[in-house]
Amino acid sequence: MNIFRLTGDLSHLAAIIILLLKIWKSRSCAGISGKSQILFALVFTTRYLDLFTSFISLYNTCMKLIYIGCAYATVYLIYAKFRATYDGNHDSFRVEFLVVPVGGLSVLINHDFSPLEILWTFSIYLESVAILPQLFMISKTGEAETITTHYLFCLGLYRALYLFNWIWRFYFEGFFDMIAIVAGVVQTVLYCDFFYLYVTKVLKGKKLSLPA
Amino acid sequence: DNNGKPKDEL
Repeated sequence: MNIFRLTGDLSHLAAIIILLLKIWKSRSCAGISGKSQILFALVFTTRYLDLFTSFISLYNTCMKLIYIGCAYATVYLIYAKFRATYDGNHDSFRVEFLVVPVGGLSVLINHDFSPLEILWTFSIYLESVAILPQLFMISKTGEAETITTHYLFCLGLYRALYLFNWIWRFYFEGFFDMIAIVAGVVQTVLYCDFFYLYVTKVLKGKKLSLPA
Repeated sequence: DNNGKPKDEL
């Protein structure tokens, strides 16, 4: 465990909690892509099946359970409790265009052709693109609430910090996982445009709105 | 490569 890994995990946790609290406090999921949240719930479910097969540490187990629990709680709030506020018309990204290719790729390119390993690989590939329905929704409506941008920033920062973690682990532990690294780079790159808008607009006190 | 080792990252 190095500082990049720990801050990455905490940034990820912060993103998840920010989103849950935003929805809970405002009693509304306006501007949030339910499709992205379903994809994240699917990501955690397929990745953390090793909870049943191997114990790594108390930290590891607790974080996995928190991530999964929060992901399903978020989906529940969007599609059940505050369904009336869900902006389904703007959440029109076709998720099958992500899930099907990602499923095919995880069967083709993986470390080991076993069910758990393929599901883990699927979760890594899917996570890298799971935010696209949310970014698509923002590009469609042309704006995002400031709290939503904080959520996206923490979520993007998490994978960027993991990149530094992998550089660290490569130099000091000789550890690298090519599947995670390539997917992590793709994931981080998808946030670059948003990072730019976040720094140039949101951090200067302006609302994030895209030019028409 | 970490093939075969338990995955310790989240």
